[in-house]
Amino acid sequence: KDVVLAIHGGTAGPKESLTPEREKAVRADMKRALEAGYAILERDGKALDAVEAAIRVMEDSPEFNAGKGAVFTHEGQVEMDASIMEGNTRGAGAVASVTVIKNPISAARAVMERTKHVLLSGRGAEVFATKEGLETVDPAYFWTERRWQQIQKVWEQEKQQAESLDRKNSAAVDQEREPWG
Amino acid sequence: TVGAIALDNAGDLAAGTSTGGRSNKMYGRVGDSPIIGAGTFAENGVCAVSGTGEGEYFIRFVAAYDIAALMKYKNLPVESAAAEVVFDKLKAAGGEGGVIALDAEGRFAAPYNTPGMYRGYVTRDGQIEVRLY
Repeated sequence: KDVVLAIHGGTAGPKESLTPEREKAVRADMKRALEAGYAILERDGKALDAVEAAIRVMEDSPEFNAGKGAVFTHEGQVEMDASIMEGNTRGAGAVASVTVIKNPISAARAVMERTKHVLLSGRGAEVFATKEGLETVDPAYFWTERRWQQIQKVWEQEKQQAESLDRKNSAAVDQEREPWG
Repeated sequence: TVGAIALDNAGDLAAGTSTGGRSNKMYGRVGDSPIIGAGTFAENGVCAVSGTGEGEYFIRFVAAYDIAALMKYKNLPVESAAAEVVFDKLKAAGGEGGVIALDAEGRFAAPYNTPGMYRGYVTRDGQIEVRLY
């Protein structure tokens, strides 16, 4: 009871998969996010500002799957989504499938406050954010070694699966081709 | 995926979620994070919610709004409403994930059906707590 700000940094896999170094970095950045949001609330600021401030800290941290440190798509791109909502007016804003907006949560807020829409996606969202003066970056900004290793592993697994499937299929096809069994 | 929910001194609630989506996802695939009512929701006097997990389930179960609806129409406390959605609905359907939820009195809930969820909160007097598992 008496919580004024809460955050999450995503679901986590098995505890042993988290190295002490990463745990330290994750905890430090979550604490920074909470401090950034609380500093606003403490001086009578708005919940909306506290939410945006806390999320921006985590988007700028390479430790979380948002902003810098986002995971890669099957094509090796970074495609991000974000939304924000305020409880008094039920105003809401969101962006989806953006690739060059440094802080998607701020773009979501701009959609809420500066358009009559709720959700903008893709190039339209990016053109809007650029025109509104939000910071855009080269997609390479979002690259992190850890995520790149992660997607390489997935691609390698997929390749092996495809090869073993090919072998099975070709064996099956050979089987068929030799009616005498 | 990251998220934040807040309750200010005026009693206003707000919620936000931001994500890179799922690793190795299809080009153009969008999950629940930008979908209001699925991954993000806030309504004064009821609650603020931000979710993380398999977005397709959060969309289909309108998870964030469902927590608010359980509180509004069945008078469930935030803890029970959030747990019901995360365990009895999402998990029962095979959806992995968790939420953070905050009601208008500052009661906080953070149920998750995965091995862990990075979460933290600050109380009105500035006490900070961060938990990962």
